[in-house]
Amino acid sequence: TTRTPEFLGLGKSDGLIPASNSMSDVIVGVLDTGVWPESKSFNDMGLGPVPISWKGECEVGKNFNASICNRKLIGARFFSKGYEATLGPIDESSESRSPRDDDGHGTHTSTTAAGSVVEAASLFGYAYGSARGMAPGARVAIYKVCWLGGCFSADILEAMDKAIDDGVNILSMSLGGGISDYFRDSVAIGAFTAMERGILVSCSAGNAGPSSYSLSNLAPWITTVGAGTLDRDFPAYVSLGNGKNFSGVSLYSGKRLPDSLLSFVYAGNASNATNGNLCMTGTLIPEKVAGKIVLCDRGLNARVQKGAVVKEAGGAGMVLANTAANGEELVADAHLLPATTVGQKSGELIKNYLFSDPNPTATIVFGGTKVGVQPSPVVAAFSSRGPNSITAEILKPDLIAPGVNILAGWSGKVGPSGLSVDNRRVDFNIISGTSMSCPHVSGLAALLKAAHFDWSPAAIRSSLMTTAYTTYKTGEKIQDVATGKPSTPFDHGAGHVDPVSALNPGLVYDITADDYLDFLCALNYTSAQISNLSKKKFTCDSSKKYSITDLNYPSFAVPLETAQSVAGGGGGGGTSVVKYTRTLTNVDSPATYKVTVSSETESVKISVVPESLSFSEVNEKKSYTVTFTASSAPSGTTSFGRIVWSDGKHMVGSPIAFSWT
Amino acid sequence: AATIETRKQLKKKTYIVHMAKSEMPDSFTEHLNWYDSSLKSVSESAEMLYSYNNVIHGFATQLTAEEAESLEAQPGILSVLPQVRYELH
Repeated sequence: TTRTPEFLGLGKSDGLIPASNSMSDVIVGVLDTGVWPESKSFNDMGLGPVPISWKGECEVGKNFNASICNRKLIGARFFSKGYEATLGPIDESSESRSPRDDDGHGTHTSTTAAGSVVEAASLFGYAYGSARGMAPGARVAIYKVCWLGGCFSADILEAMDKAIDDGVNILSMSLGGGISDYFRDSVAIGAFTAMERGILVSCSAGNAGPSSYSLSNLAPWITTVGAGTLDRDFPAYVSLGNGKNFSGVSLYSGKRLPDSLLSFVYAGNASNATNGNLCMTGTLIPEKVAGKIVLCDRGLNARVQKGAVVKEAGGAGMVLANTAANGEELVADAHLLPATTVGQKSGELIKNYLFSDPNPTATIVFGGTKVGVQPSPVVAAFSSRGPNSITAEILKPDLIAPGVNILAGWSGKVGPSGLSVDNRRVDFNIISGTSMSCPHVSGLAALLKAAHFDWSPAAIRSSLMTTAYTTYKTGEKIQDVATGKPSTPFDHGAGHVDPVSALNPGLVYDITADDYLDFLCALNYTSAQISNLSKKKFTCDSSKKYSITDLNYPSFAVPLETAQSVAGGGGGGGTSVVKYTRTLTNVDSPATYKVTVSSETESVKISVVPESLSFSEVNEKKSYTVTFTASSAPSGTTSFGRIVWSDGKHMVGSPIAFSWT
Repeated sequence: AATIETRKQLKKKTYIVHMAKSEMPDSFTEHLNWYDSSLKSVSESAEMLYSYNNVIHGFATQLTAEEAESLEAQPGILSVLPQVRYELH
């Protein structure tokens, strides 16, 4: 990617980054649509021999020879039996029965995680710069599990099975399914074994935001990643006949519109279809749009598809207007015709002009790449949000990372819009999604793994979470583009990843596989359900009191019942008392940490005991208890706080999210 | 209607079968043989798509709904879960 290394502070702190020899021992496995091995991002220059522990291979298949792999791309497998059992044989005229990426998504995610440095990368000149993955020295292994018809759980499980055998250290999975109990969810099941073997599994949170309870990949042994913006934009301005200008975004490259203003029409008035405003295929009347700029509303079909529909009908350009579902979020696309996406407010004002002027006119002016955009990051509207619909006591997402307008490697099989009619071919593409934020964290986890090879997946996640930031340099809270207001831990988790701080967190909240078994007991899972996840014959100890709130998670989600006492403590008379126990492990010099607690509500009293923890050696553990004493509040009320342990050098922060139900 | 219902019952779907390895009968020395025997006890024609080594003890196969139900009721079977489709984000 370009820009994200600098945005994350990696560019100016190379001295903090692990030496390349330890970095090259780390292997990132990516489950996705495969790989385009010819991408310059898989250049293996400067990399030594493949680690001797590596047991993976490059599988031969259509358009894919084992010799394509190298010291960077050290593994490539494909899994299609589950897919073909359900949807029939792969149509080899449209997709390759091999690890080859015919889609682009897998090449994008894998190069984001661990692509080599490529100078002068860009998409049509947009986002120009030196592109690199987050862990450019790490090795990459690709597991193709996603095909044109989707990604099937039998294949995903087998890919995870093989990746574990092969010897990956990090698994990056930018995919998700519906919400189901952990013991039914193949990703959660596979991730449990991976976690047991010391492999960190990073998954995307989903793109179902800004609705609440919209998260995927909720298991606490998974690192769940939401998406935020960069400080980069691709402005494309709409100039109207009334002299007003509106700012949008676009990655269009090609013949520009004439300098003079063109006729401008609302798609809903150029169609006989009831949903003509959406520019669905075949709904525009060519006589009404020929040579004109067409305003289409966002929704239902793909954004780039709308542009193709306008072009097909003879339109000269397109203005794509966000609706309430997307608000002011501006996601840039490599449209096939001159086009720009504008926010909902601008869209409404432009439509007012369209509906009030008898002869509306407009043009679109493209502004290239702009950096230094503030505020940034902001939480992407599409990024899925909490609360956690399976285990309310575990806060998800865990954190956010860059996921909007990300440039990374692309497949040579498909154009940047992904449309079949797009004959353009590019080395890099710019796309958005939590699919893009997930591999950022996967690569950063690889960096931490190289620096601290003995750290558990939970320790690595803890360091990423407790050092994440939730405010801008101005002190204001990170915004949510969906509302234009400050985001909350249900949107950003612990905050935005800060890898430089994460390299030296001071303290970590570690979690062992046994701790997760206790957590499953606290969920009242049956022995069979636990065995589904752990493969062990495991029976919860009936004499032991298990508590979900004792899982040593680096964040706090506190569900509170309305007007009654709840489990975990006494209380009564409209007061809830809940206790959470946590254990911190020292991973730096001896130090004494003191706690500070902040909260935006007076309805909950928070007390931490003890208030000070002294560590005299590395790996020493100290526990503390947090007691939340909450007054009643109307159902649906939420509020937030933060617990920070600091020795003056490190800040070990944990978000708190209260929700009354 | 009866024909449609029969077809539905006979239509095979992909399932992931979780086995309790600790309950493998002594008569088996190889877990794969045990998996195969369990599968063949409900469907002579069914074949394993995958047998998993790490992430679960078990295998993926295609079964009718009736076969899946029958398999789930057998000793040593933890669960028989239908395959699920995931999507890229």
